[in-house]
This record gives sequence, structure tokens and C-alpha cells, in this order.
Amino acid sequence: MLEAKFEEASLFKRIIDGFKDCVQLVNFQCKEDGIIAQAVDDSRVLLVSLEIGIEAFQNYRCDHPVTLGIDLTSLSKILRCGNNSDTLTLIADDTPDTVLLLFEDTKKDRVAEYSLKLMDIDAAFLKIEDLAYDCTLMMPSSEFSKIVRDLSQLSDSLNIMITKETIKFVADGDIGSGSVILKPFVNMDKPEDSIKLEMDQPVDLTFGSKYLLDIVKGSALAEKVGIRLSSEAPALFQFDLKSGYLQFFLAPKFND
Amino acid sequence: TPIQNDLNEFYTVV
Repeated sequence: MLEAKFEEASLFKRIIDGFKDCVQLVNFQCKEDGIIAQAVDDSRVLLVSLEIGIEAFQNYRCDHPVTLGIDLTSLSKILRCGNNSDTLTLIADDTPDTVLLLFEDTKKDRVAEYSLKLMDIDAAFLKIEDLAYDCTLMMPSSEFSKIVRDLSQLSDSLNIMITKETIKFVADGDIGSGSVILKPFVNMDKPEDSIKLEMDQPVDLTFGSKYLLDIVKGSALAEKVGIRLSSEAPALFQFDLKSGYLQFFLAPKFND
Repeated sequence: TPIQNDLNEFYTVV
């Protein structure tokens, strides 16, 4: 039996909105210590990995591991039926055909119940090995989101270059070019606005704009985004939850 | 134009 109760439905909505546009069919593996999910986009360029720890829930109980195969488009339809401030409980039995979504507005004694049919999704569980990264960058997710959205208008590729004290985003396209240069700094009054950079090696990497546009949809989950880059490995973009995370692994473009 | 790499070589099937 699974009973996973979010204090606010908006959290689960934001999690699902954070990756529903890049993958569609996802197995959610529910275990004693929380829920994990992962999926790769059709082009096998972007891998999404989600972990929701039990601290992220108001109540969590899972006696028996259970996998929920979910079509995110269908799930999103149901999630739109609940109010953001409702509590949301996911309920499934040990061998489920459906998952129940229970929205409760405790102030009004309003209860809404939806059942979502589950799917048998044939997807291997994949792991990206722990990798050594050349640069680790932590910055406000809203700022990263704006840079990606702005520069993506100019080109289908976005270049990220990091040297010791400079982070440079560049787009060079048919209509023109643009760049945004940032320097690490600490904002004592608003630590969440700080930009932190740890660099072992400089990097100069190019990514597909359309994938970055998908990744920044995770920005609604966290004020900060962690970006880890390596010349030899996929980049990691991470949005932390109160307990758990939403991660995106993105393969870079390379010059042939 | 740079060519898009994919993730295949970085996966391990668990």
C-alpha cells in the first residue's frame, strides 16, 4: 500500500511541470524511503532523474515497493483539477492498475478524487555514473532561466564557457549574436542571489537550446540551480527539493 | 555546425 500525502498539491504540480515537456512515459518507483523516477527523451540526449524523499511529504507510507507507470500528459490533466493549496494524496495498492489522486481542501471540507490508469512502461532503469566535473556553478534559477530564454531566441545552440573568474553564455545565430557574462559574487543580504563557482579546469561547451529550454522549466522548483560541467561527460543541472531533487543530464554538442 | 552528442555511452543499465 502506498499513501503519499503532499501538504500542497502545488509541489507535485511543479515537479511534474518541471519535466513533462521533455519526456512522456515515466515509471515512478515508490519505496519505503521515497519516490524515484527517471526517463530519457526520445532523442536520447537528455536524461531526467527525480528523487522525492519522504521529508518532502506531509505523510508517507509505502509498505511494499510499487512501480507506477504514468503518462505525464494524462497526469497533468488530473493535476490541473486540484487547487494549488489543496493537500494531495497519492494512493495505490501493492499491485495497482490505477493510482488514486485525492485533493482535499480542509477549510471547506471539499474532497475531489481522481483515478488515473497506469501503464506498463518498458524502460530500463539507467544510471549515469558518478563523474568528475571540471566546473561546479551555483546560481539563481530565475537568472539562468532568463539567460537561456533570451539567448535561445538567437540560435539553436548555446555555448557556455567558464574560466577562472568568468562565466560566459554565448549564442551566435542568423539574426545576430548575444552574450551574457557573469562573475561569481556573494550577496550577504540575499544569499540566494549569490553566484558560486568552483573550477578545476576551464570548460567550453555547446548545448542544444531546445534542451536547455526544457531544463529551465525546473526553475519553479528551486531558487537555485546547480550546474556541473565537464569536457568529458554530460552536464548536470540540478534543482533541489526540500528533500530530493530534479536532475537533468544533458549531452553536449561537439565539433566534428 | 556542432553535432549533437547523445547519452548512450554514459549509461549503465541498473
